[in-house]
Amino acid sequence: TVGCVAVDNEGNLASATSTGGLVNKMVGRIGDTPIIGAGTYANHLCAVSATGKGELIIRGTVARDVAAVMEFKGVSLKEAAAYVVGQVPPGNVGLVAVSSTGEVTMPFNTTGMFRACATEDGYSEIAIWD
Amino acid sequence: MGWAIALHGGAGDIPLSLPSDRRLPREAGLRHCLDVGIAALKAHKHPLDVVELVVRELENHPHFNAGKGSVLTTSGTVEMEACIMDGKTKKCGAVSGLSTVVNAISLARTVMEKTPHIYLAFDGAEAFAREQGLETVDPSYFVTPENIERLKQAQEANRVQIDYTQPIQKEVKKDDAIGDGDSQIG
Repeated sequence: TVGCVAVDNEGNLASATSTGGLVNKMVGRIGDTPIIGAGTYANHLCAVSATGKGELIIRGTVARDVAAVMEFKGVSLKEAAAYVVGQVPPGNVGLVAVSSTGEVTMPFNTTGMFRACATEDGYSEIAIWD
Repeated sequence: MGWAIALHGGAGDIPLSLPSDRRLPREAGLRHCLDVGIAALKAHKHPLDVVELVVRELENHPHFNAGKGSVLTTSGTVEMEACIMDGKTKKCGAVSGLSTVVNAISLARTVMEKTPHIYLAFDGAEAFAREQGLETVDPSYFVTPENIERLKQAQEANRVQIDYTQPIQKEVKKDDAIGDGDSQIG
């Protein structure tokens, strides 16, 4: 799975995710990527793209939950994403997310996740493991 | 407040011993895609354009599980999926079951912008892609030798695998013992 989230200087947010799915998946299987609120979501608070075991991401409504936790608990993007990823059984999910204020987070509970990010203040990161 | 971008190329059981011939192309791909996204944001492109542009680049990179390099179904076919969403309007588009569309993410955006619907799948999605003039190719374009091997190993173990999965040690032959970051057996 691949994905990207972005926010501009005006706080406009967008999320995109694309995938081939699981190796040896049944023909006709739908994963989390195209399910709004599971593998992909964006609203006025944040944009989220997830990766991992689709069935668990769908059950966890992972991407929407990040936005909901921000909205209803009033916490930061980083706290919300960490909480949601922590609710999924270990070894099954990762996500990238940005907030309308330019906050970035890339939590995962797998061994690694191929990921990269950058912000306007000059910070950038390319990483695989913790 | 300023612009920000984040992207991923999949998660899983990626061993710390990942060989450089498998790690470096992926890191280079991430760096390239990040640069593409940064340039687009600096050029004041809308985030919808930015994420579509970046995901297209990732889809075209054969080392990631999307577009060219997509993993295979039990039948040895590709069935690609994609989704795009705009935060301000909550407009979104999604597609599933694609086997010939080069960039699934662009079809998802076309669904968002040119239909009254959110989600198209399989034959209907393929027909819509042709109607809209999106680039299509023979399904063999998406299939890599590595993914044929991964499917074979997954079927031998009767397992499905996420993007990166270490081999099951008890079922690994001695010659296969070095983790390479790709799904091997499950």
